[in-house]
Amino acid sequence: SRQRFVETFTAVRENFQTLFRKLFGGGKADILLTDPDDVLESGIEIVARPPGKELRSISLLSGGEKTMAALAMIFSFFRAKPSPFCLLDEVDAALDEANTERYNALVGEFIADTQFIMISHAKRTMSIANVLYGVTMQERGVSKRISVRFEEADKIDEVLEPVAM
Amino acid sequence: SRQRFVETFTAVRENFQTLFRKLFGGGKADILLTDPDDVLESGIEIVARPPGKELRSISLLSGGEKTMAALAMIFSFFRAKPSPFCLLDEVDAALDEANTERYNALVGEFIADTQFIMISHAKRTMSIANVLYGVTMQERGVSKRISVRFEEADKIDEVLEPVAM
Amino acid sequence: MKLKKLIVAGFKSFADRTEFEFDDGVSCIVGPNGCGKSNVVDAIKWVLGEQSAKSLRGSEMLDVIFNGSSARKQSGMAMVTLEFDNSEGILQPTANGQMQPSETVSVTRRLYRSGQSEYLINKNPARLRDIKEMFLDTGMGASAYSIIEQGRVSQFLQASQEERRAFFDEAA
Amino acid sequence: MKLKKLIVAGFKSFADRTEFEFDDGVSCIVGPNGCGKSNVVDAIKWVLGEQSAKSLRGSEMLDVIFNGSSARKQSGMAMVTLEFDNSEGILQPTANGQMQPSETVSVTRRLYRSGQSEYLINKNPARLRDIKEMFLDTGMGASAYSIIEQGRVSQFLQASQEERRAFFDEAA
Ligand SMILES: Nc1ncnc2c1ncn2[C@@H]1O[C@H](COP(=O)(O)OP(=O)(O)OP(=O)(O)O)[C@@H](O)[C@H]1O
Ligand SMILES: Nc1ncnc2c1ncn2[C@@H]1O[C@H](COP(=O)(O)OP(=O)(O)OP(=O)(O)O)[C@@H](O)[C@H]1O
Ligand SMILES: [Mg+2]
Ligand SMILES: [Mg+2]
Repeated sequence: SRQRFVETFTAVRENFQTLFRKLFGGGKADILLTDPDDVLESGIEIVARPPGKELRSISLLSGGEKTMAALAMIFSFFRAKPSPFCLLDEVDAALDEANTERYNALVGEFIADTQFIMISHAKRTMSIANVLYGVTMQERGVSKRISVRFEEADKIDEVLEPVAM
Repeated sequence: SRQRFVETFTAVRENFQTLFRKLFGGGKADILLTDPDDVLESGIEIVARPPGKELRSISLLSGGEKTMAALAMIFSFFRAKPSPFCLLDEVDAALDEANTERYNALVGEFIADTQFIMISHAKRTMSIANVLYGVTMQERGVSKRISVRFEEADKIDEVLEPVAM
Repeated sequence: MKLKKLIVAGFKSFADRTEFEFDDGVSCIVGPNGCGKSNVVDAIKWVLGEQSAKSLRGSEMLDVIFNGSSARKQSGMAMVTLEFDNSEGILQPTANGQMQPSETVSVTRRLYRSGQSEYLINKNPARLRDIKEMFLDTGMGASAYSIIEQGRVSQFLQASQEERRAFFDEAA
Repeated sequence: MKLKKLIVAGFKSFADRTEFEFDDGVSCIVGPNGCGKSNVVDAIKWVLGEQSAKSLRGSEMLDVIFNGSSARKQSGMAMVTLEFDNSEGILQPTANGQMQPSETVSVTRRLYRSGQSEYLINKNPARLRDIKEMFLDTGMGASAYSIIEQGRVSQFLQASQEERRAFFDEAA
């Protein structure tokens, strides 16, 4: 219904303005209805300006900047409509160390109400987990779960390396 | 012309069969004409079977396996039709340490005839470079090149971290 | 309504029955390329009722059944069970049209090579729509943003203005 | 036919004139997110004659001109120069219809805010087609596989069978 869409849109929009600034350490972002007079059919435009930079189309953002803006969007939905759990598969692939840390810090703000299951190759992301699940193929072609201790996370690839070829 | 296409296709195909096995440490892969009777219009199918696994559609491959198969393809073209230079922008984003090493080793086989310029966040990939170029924004919004020593590559993010926000 | 336990057997690369027990907070699944981490995400999507084989990286739904390795024969069936902590009573499972409140709710899905499917809620036979209805209004139905698959994080940014609209509508 | 030097000025985030000197072997460009690494790739594509703004992540070609920061005004022009080591004589630059063999070949492209474009080969005015023709048959024309942009490595795998065919045709 029109009412419900407007409520959701307004909530997500406010969250996005805030969470973008949190993930980028400043700057400005917004989502806009391309056709405010036709709410039920309107498309949605995204504008984003990292701190210190001028406003330009989001296509020009770097790979890491696009990921951070997208994460701000995803978590804005979460804050508007909490979900009991969240699965994030290698969302940090394009992020440098500093941005990985900011993304990890943001996750920390949501764990009260949401259970997170992440997949990552990044040691930094592994370090915020309460528990690590190792998945490996000791027998080729067959997956197996093994327990992994945090101290092993640093050499996780040797610990979990599949059977030598 | 038909002749030229068939020659290129045959060369790329042979290279792909070899390079796939090199990057995966075994297994089997091939490229096929979907319509061998209509060479000039035929589409191209790819089949790939990592070592120890059964043959199934390439869509089921993991993110890292898809990257490795794609790299085998790209380098197969290179070997068939050498290019004087090659720019690779974060092609290792989805790779674990072991696969990053195999990809780096493969690059090593091509440097005699090809000049490589890579962009990467991976320390391992940085370590195979003859020279590192740092790009940073000491002034916000303005890119600048700075010299980076290999010993600094480990803490590259602190060395090149843009101006604090 | 947290996840308590995931059990996979014969699902994709998990030829053998494998259990994951999940706690509160943040869990991280780690391991080398191609070892099965994203297949765990596929298993959760599948048991919650995913009907698109493409969305599970396959070309047909039978692709989710373990189809063998160089040392193993293929499985005859794929099975996934997901157990939820329902101590807050958010989920209201029904069996035979009757409400059956329970502290733990488990959902099971099976697919046989024959193409035959089975669904269970708390060990009772159910239909796919019972599972979908049970999760409606729990915030989980719109998995559009609670499950972010590998390579898809920037999807919302790259989508067209109309596609983003559809995303909102689904979430609203 | 190796790259010797890249000079960018007013191109995307490179407001100031910046030089990169390239050696044989492997060079690696490193730095934090959003600092300009992929913009270097865009600069090389652009000076070699890229005509699609979309392929440079822009919506129009004027998007490649530095358009200011919080502390700087925008540039009036984008300029990129790429110098090649031509000691093997592979490139055959022409000026005014005349062959001009040279040990080093430099290609320059400029774009002004007015929309006006300029191209130079070895400091002589040239047309875009002169640049493209000079690179034909050097193995560089088909940059389809000699330049792999961020996020595009699996493109060949994910393309349709017909799209892959086009890729081959371009390379053949
Ligand atoms: N039906 C099936 N039977 C057996 N193996 C399968 C089946 N479907 C997929 N696989 C295998 O599962 C593997 C992919 O696993 P997955 O995508 O979970 O890897 P991953 O751990 O996420 O790796 P990455 O880090 O590269 O993303 C592939 O090698 C694929 O061949
Ligand atoms: N015309 C322009 N004027 C000024 N800045 C621009 C212009 N076009 C693009 N930019 C900026 O350049 C930055 C992107 O740079 P680039 O894509 O090279 O980053 P990167 O170093 O590759 O980062 P990542 O590691 O995240 O991929 C963006 O912040 C973008 O706003
Ligand atoms: Mg994966
Ligand atoms: Mg980049």
